[in-house]
Amino acid sequence: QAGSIGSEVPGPSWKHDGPENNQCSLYPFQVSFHQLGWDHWIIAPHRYTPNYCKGTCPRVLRYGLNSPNHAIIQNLVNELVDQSVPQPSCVPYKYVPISILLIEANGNILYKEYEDMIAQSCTCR
Amino acid sequence: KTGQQSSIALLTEAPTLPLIQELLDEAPGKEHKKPQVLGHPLRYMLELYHRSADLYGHPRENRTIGATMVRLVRPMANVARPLRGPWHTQNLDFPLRPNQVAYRLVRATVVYRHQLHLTHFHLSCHVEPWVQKSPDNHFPSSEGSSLKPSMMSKAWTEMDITQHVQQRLWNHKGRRILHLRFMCQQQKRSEILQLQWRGTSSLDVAFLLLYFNDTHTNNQKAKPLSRGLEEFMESESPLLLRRVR
Repeated sequence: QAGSIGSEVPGPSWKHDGPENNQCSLYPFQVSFHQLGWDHWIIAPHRYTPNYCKGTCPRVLRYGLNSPNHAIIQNLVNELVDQSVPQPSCVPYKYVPISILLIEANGNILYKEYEDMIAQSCTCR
Repeated sequence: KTGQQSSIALLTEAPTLPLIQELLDEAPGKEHKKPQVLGHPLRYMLELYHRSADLYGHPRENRTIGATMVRLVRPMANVARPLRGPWHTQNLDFPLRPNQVAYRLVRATVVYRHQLHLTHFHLSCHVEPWVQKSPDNHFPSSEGSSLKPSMMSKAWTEMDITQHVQQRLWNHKGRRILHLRFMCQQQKRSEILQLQWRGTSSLDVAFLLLYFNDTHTNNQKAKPLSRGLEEFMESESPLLLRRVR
């Protein structure tokens, strides 16, 4: 299994401008639960880093992108048959969970691990 | 601003997604004030959280929690009962929510004060399950083999009651309440102590911890493969027959 593109969060010098060629990549993004309007019941963590994927998908989907066969065919269809069929989109490939500590309405306290809450890498599909 | 005001409203527009359902079930409305939970219950859960996840909420790889969800249940407000013999007792009632299909109970423990300090008085305490007396009922005592408390700190003790909860309560339908009895003993009887004892609240002396594992996630991940494989294996006659019918 080859690693997917942008599997590592880029460093600070890179993060504001994005990759030079605007290629599909993972972007770090942080939000507070206050901004989401959930801080009245979530105790921890204070900040949530969901990240996001952005960028164009290349004409030739190389192996490292972890694209499924369908995406490769859709690219070919877009290029050779019908341009109204869109190119594959840049979307999250792998996710990791987040642990949350919250207070329920009745005063009980809940620790819970939510799956697929943080994007870790991106793919074109 | 828009996000703060309408995040719950947005969630209600997609109520069929499992995460959205859970958030709607568990998130109190913005109009509800955050319930005040202070003291040992909150400290215990914060410690459990920091042991299990880092500052950003990423679960630690070496976490030993053994569950994907832990619910701390506080007892219903209850005042101490009058003195009976050498024992000072309080009945602790823990309301249990209906079972969630996707979650399997893996462990239940009660955390309680084994030393209670009232002004000038020190009491030694323990907790035991309380069930209505009948000839068939067996009352496990804290000295029994299944209920061995373990010391957490100078004042708090944790005791495993998984077997008791699973056998006597977990599969019951309707409203379920776990009854425990908190019992304390002091060598010298004192009227002042009695007054202080009657003023203690059940909220300060014990709480219940329920550990669950999420079976839903595993099933969901397994589904596409098994369904695809099943359809492939059965693609000859059964599916065709059903379509014709």
